[in-house]
Amino acid sequence: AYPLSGAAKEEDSNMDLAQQYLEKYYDLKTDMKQFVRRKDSNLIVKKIQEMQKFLGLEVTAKLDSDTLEVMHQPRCGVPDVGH
Amino acid sequence: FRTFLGMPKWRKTHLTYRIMKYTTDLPRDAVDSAIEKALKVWEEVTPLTFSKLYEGEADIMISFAVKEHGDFYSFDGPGYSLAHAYPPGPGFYGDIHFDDDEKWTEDTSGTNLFLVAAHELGHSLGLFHSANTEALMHPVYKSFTDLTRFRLSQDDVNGIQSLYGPPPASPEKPLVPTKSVPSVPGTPDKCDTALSFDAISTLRGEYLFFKDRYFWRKSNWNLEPEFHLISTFWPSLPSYLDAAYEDNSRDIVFIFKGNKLWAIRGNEVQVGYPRGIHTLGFPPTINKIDAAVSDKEKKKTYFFVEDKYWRFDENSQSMEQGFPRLIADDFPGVKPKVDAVFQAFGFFYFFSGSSQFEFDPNAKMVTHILKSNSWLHC
Repeated sequence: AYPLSGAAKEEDSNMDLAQQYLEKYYDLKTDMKQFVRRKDSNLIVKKIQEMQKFLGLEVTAKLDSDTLEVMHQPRCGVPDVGH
Repeated sequence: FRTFLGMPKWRKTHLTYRIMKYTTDLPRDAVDSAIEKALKVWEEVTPLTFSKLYEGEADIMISFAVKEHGDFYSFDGPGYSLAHAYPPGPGFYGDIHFDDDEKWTEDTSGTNLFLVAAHELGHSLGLFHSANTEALMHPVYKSFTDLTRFRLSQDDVNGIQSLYGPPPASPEKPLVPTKSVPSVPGTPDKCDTALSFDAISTLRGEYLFFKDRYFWRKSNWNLEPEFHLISTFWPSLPSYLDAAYEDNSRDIVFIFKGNKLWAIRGNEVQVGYPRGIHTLGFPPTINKIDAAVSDKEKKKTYFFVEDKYWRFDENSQSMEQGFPRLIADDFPGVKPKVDAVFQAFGFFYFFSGSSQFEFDPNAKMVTHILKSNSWLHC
């Protein structure tokens, strides 16, 4: 395996953060995990849009800086979707 | 706003809460006070009332924990998830867990406990997260530079009132009169240097100074006390009272006049009152008391009559043996007769005529002598 470039590494860790966040708060089904690694998977894009809408962000469907910033902010541990 | 799936809510309006485990970031009474303040936020817009339990199962069990703590959601260290709570219901439902890996503070230098507690209580009462970024129930923590500016948003109020309705008195009949009684000739003047009081009590974090047919209502958040007729809030209570004290754990204020006592919770005079004061264990020779105060930590209530006092054990609900004792023996420096007394910040404040004695019960000494009306912002 070749070493990831810095940008690719960062993108990867953002993807991990997003995935954990969406699993925890937006009911992203973990059993889909192995298929949602690719960032353009339809399901994870939908979940990112759902999260951006709920948190009052611009719905870009991308892990832009505003979205990443909000995901790093302290929050309540109760989910935003699902029960 | 949103509620939880199936709209779970409490089927009663008086709820109990208990703080099972404290954080070491703050003194216990600071945690108590933050939780009380957070409860008050929801009390003010609903018919709900809360009382604190010190043992047994309460509707809302509150604790601080770290990482894996026995439920499905382990905490994640400093930052990120701050706390979580469960919707209304039996057992662990309604409970609140705070992540003790956060730095809990009374101000905004860390994570403000009052703000997070108010949010989590919203969950314990049945509110889910709101997409309204101005709402308290929005999931992302937002600190305030000035905590006194904190207000529930209309979204929060709409949400909680969709579950429990508005406070008992509808807006056209304000529960809390919006304006105080205009100062009318013959009414007591709060800045009269000779002012004395009939009785004083705390009530859910506020202070009530009773005089004649009136009382001043003072809270920690407003400098200017409100001035009301007693009958505005409690039409069936007498005026020219003798004594009053709050039993914190039962969220009840006991009011004394002559050989009778009343119990009030918020605005409600409790059924089964008035009762005779001799039901507390006073001898028949006692026909009235001068003042009373309940020590919420020690759960002992002191009754002052002329130059003596009795002590009542709130746990066993009985007058203790070996009383009455002389006030001068155990409260040196406090001049009988005592008109009124209350407890605040760990001190007892005794009032006799226009003088007020701040008494430290641990040092067993008077630490300050002030004018009786020093609390009324003259």
